[in-house]
Amino acid sequence: MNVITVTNQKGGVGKTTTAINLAAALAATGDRVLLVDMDPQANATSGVGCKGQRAAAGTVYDALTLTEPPASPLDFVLATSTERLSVIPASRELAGAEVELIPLPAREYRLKAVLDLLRPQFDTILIDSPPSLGLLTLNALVAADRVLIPLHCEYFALEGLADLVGTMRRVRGGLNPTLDVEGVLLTMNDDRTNLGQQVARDVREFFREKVYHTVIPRNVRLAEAPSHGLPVTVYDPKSRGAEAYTSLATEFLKRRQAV
Amino acid sequence: MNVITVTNQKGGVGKTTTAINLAAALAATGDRVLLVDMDPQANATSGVGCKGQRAAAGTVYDALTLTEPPASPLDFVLATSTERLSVIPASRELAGAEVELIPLPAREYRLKAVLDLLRPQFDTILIDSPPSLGLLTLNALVAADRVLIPLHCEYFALEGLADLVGTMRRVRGGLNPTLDVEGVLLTMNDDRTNLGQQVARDVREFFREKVYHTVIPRNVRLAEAPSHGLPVTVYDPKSRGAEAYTSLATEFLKRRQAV
Ligand SMILES: Nc1ncnc2c1ncn2[C@@H]1O[C@H](COP(=O)(O)OP(=O)(O)OP(=O)(O)O)[C@@H](O)[C@H]1O
Ligand SMILES: Nc1ncnc2c1ncn2[C@@H]1O[C@H](COP(=O)(O)OP(=O)(O)OP(=O)(O)O)[C@@H](O)[C@H]1O
Ligand SMILES: [Mg+2]
Ligand SMILES: [Mg+2]
Repeated sequence: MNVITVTNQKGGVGKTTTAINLAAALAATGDRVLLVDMDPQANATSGVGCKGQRAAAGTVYDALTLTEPPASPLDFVLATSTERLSVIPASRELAGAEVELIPLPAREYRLKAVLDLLRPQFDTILIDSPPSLGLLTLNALVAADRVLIPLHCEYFALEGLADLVGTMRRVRGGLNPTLDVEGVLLTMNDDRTNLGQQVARDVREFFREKVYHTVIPRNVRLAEAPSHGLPVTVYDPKSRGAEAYTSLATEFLKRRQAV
Repeated sequence: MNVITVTNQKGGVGKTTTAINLAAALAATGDRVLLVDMDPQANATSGVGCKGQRAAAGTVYDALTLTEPPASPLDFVLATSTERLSVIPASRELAGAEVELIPLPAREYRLKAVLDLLRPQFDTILIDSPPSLGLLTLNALVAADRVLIPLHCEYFALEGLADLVGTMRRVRGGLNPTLDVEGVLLTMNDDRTNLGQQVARDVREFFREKVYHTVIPRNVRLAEAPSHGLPVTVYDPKSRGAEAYTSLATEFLKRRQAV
């Protein structure tokens, strides 16, 4: 149960920030963690200091467009400056994959084929997805055991939830029957506003115990860390952002032990 | 010069908030304004109170998949509760268009074909685009005379600019040779942080006079207004958000007169 997709088609809700910082916080507890960047913006790749880098066999684009199984899947993996944290990098060419994957056989299973070979090497695999419900996100949902949904407590983000839940139901109905929600994370939370409180109430009513107790506050150190190519737990370990993602990692591991 | 696409493939930077509130602020000055929702999330549609509604001839999905020119293009247009503000609504089915448009003839010109017929009826046409650089955004760039780029002054948003500028250059090189930047708008600005100030400096250096003097502050009334289906200029006209978008409309009109 160790492949998790961080997804929400609403833009700017904290998907990449969550994928990077939860990955780093889990690595700090001793887990071997792989971060997979499935967004053509390649923000997760640059956020861990690997901007513009390619692994021996290339980037995630190359992994998705293979014509036969890779001899050594670890050739798609790059080490980062954070101990026990590795990444499969993305690059600009990934934007073309939405269209180029369409005629390929088993187009929704391309990522799963590679990640299933890598499962034994890692305790946790986290996939960062783009803000859309196209073939790249579909590949991430088919490759995953669970989905972690970052949610910004605002009206448009709430509106998008119905689409996401609908897409997950369709994926569960065919391509990946065991897919389930790992958790819902409230991000950039501003509980001083009525709007923030109202939306948080609605979300807890709908997702109940799936909503993490840990809530990520708005903290500028989280926005600064990527420009240094470092997770916030390395960039500023005493910041509220680092503390929040460390507490999320603890809650995440507790849930895993309970399974 | 009256078709403007509000675009930035980075998610959550304020594209929809800008499209809705600039449209409403322009309508308040006496302009007849059409808002076109090209995002499958349909946030612009619900933000002006038209959630789930279809025009006589359907939604923007129907306009894009026509097999012959529409007898009456105004059949795609809905009135809103704001005077002189109309909308071409989007719906969930638009998500399929990214793939369904691919085999159609002149797939990048489908939106342009409809909007060119509507130009005489409106002073300004504003297009809200999704957070991606696929066929829907491409259609919006080909249909437009100018591009308005909302920018959140943070690292990932700055990183994405190079991709956006590259895509615009490719569109200018073939599909739409006269496409130009109308302006760059700094949104959700927090100039108390070093990060905000640093990024704003970089953006002004790169885009120079294209950057609007008007800067949109973070203001919770902007996030609340869509849950009431109203532009902020109607929901709370005295708020800092409403004032900022009203001053943007003034600056926008001044630039138009200068052309
Ligand atoms: N808790 C937080 N406090 C402050 N800033 C944050 C926080 N979380 C994310 N950010 C910043 O907000 C912006 C959006 O976050 P991020 O890029 O992680 O969202 P995303 O969902 O991955 O966006 P996209 O939809 O474009 O992939 C980024 O500039 C990020 O640095
Ligand atoms: N100046 C502002 N102050 C406060 N909240 C804002 C501001 N501008 C936008 N918002 C809120 O921030 C969130 C993101 O804005 P918006 O949805 O307009 O961005 P977008 O670029 O259209 O996102 P997407 O990439 O998903 O289309 C929304 O919840 C919106 O209400
Ligand atoms: Mg992201
Ligand atoms: Mg939007």
